[in-house]
Amino acid sequence: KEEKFMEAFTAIDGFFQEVFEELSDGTGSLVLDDPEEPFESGMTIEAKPADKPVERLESMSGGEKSLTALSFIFAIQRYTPAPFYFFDEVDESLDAVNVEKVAQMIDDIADDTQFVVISHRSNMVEKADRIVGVTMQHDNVSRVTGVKANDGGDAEGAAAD
Amino acid sequence: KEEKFMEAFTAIDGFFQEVFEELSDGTGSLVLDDPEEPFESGMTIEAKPADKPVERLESMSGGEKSLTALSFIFAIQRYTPAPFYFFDEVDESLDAVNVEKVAQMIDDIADDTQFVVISHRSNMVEKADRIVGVTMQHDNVSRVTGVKANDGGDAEGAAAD
Amino acid sequence: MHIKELRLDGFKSFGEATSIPFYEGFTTISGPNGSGKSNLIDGVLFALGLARTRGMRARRLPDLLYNPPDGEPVKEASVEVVIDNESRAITEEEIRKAAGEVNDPDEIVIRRRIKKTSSDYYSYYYVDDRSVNLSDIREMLANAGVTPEGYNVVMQGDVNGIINMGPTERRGIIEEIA
Amino acid sequence: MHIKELRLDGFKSFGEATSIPFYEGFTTISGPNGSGKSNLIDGVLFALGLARTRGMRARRLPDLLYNPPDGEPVKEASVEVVIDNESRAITEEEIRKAAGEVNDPDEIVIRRRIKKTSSDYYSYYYVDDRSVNLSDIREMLANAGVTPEGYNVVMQGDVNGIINMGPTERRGIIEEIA
Ligand SMILES: Nc1ncnc2c1ncn2[C@@H]1O[C@H](COP(=O)(O)OP(=O)(O)OP(=O)(O)O)[C@@H](O)[C@H]1O
Ligand SMILES: Nc1ncnc2c1ncn2[C@@H]1O[C@H](COP(=O)(O)OP(=O)(O)OP(=O)(O)O)[C@@H](O)[C@H]1O
Ligand SMILES: [Mg+2]
Ligand SMILES: [Mg+2]
Repeated sequence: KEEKFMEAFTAIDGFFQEVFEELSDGTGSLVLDDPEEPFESGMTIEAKPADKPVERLESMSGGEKSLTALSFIFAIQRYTPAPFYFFDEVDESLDAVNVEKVAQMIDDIADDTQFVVISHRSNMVEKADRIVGVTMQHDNVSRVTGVKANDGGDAEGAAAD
Repeated sequence: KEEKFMEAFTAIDGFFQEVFEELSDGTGSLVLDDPEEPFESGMTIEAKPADKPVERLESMSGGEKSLTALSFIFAIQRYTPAPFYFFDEVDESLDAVNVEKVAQMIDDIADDTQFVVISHRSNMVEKADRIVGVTMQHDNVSRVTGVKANDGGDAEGAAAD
Repeated sequence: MHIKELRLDGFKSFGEATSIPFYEGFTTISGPNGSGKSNLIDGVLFALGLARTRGMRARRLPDLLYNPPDGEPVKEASVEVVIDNESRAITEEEIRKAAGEVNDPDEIVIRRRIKKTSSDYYSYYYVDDRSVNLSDIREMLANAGVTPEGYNVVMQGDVNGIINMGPTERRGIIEEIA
Repeated sequence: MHIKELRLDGFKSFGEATSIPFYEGFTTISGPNGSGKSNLIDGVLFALGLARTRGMRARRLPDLLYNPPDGEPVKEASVEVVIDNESRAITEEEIRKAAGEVNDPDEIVIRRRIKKTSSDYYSYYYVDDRSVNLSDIREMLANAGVTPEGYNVVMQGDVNGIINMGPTERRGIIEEIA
């Protein structure tokens, strides 16, 4: 059982390092508190953004924490690929440059996988091939307003900034 | 002691109803779980957005929760006014229209109070009279790049979206 | 394999039967706070058996039934996920195992329905209109790489969840996948 | 009354002495993730005695000293808040009570400094360069409406905190203000 865990851990850690390097300008890795007894202790994430000392997840800035946790999620997805992905507002704490990087990574994954992302951030919404609008009508009924093909022009995402 | 509490509670609830009505198209109020024994129980918030049934804070959408919690904070500020306010990324879950409403309320308060807001959302950043940019230099040293007077034109907020 | 259509009727804020086409590639969903975007995701989780009720932000199954501002909640809610299976990510064998027969292996319709009677609430599951168990659906999807622990559906708040969880719980995420 | 200048030296990511002017009205601060925006807020909380160390996301006071990527943390950090007091939100009497004398009642400089010696860490507080106690600063500011429980400084995560806290804790917020 411990073998199976270490196998998954090592693989996911490997993917994490790749993803994190792509999304931030730094290096990072998953860290077992006690590699000898993984089931007796926990796992944290350490990251070294470019030109900064190593930091544990707990002491990063709000957006750095989000980017690190998202990288962990992408790593899990690389380990157990699925035919479709749904993301609900994962970019809330990110600055615009980081939103762009995450949007680009999703766009690449979406070349051969279906990826659906809910977002309020304009450069995420406008990166998509298609944009679905949702509004609430007066009788408390949700309405889906058109699935608009997005050619990078004026997008459906009028509600995003 | 209970009297002092009920006095503050009633006043803050009054302000909450005003603020919430201004920010959402609905009505809301603070609710004591047990008005007879306020110190034995807790307080929740109920809100009725326009055309929707009454909802407790716990069952609202992500952005509705944020808007409600922010309204509570504004109500507290109206009860105990201060000479300056600092807000650090309070608009993360809000859609662009709600960011605009909150920005407008802050702008009004700032007519006679100092209000400093950290944000990644462009319509919040650009509502201000002045924009301060912060960047990280190569030696892990923060640098404040210019306090730019904002006439609604191309703003310092290049890092916001 | 990809989802090509999502149909919701009476589910949470989808009081009117709504059919939404989905395509391969990158789609974004946007709209005002409280409009129903996360409810859409809840619909997918509901139909594919990927979440507990609490994960769909409903205290109990009945909370998933559309409740109009004035009047009574509806008695029935259903969500249908139409899967494009041309890639055969789910084999004909697996379809037969779940549904008992193979209708059209290029397309698989998974449907879940809750219904309120005078005394209770019932949950029904269908694959290509044939009545099945939740476990049949989960098994069929797991073979195509769709599982609750795989993080292919990341809900609002999950990123913060990973940030705020204790190290033991975080290690548990990998444990579940292994 | 408003803050007219903030000076940080050796505090968290402000390794170089930095002076930032502030004005009345509405100011926004923007910049990349991890650039130091929240650290600025921490500086204000630090200088005005408005937070516990944990509130400034430092496990212990020493974590507030600027730590370069290669090399040793600095031995000293200070943050200065220059307050425009033309409105006399703080009376001359209150300045005298805190600082022992009144320098220029139109302007009040509050400064806090931590210093590491070979054996320990020391915290120093000043009003107009006169050595004072933390309680002197808090009392002087409380009269002008600046208190830790007044929510005039809302930190990153506070909004989520209010959303996620139990009803008892939420009632406690009002209790503290009353
Ligand atoms: N059973 C139900 N019947 C009717 N309406 C419901 C039901 N369950 C939830 N809702 C409504 O759905 C709304 C929330 O929808 P949802 O969480 O999908 O919003 P959202 O678009 O994700 O918003 P946000 O951008 O703030 O996250 C709530 O306002 C609530 O009133
Ligand atoms: N004592 C210290 N010495 C040097 N750098 C520090 C120190 N304490 C914190 N930092 C750095 O400050 C950075 C965090 O700054 P801060 O939290 O202010 O970012 P931010 O601009 O608010 O970002 P976000 O937009 O993500 O919230 C961290 O990357 C950390 O490396
Ligand atoms: Mg949502
Ligand atoms: Mg921050």
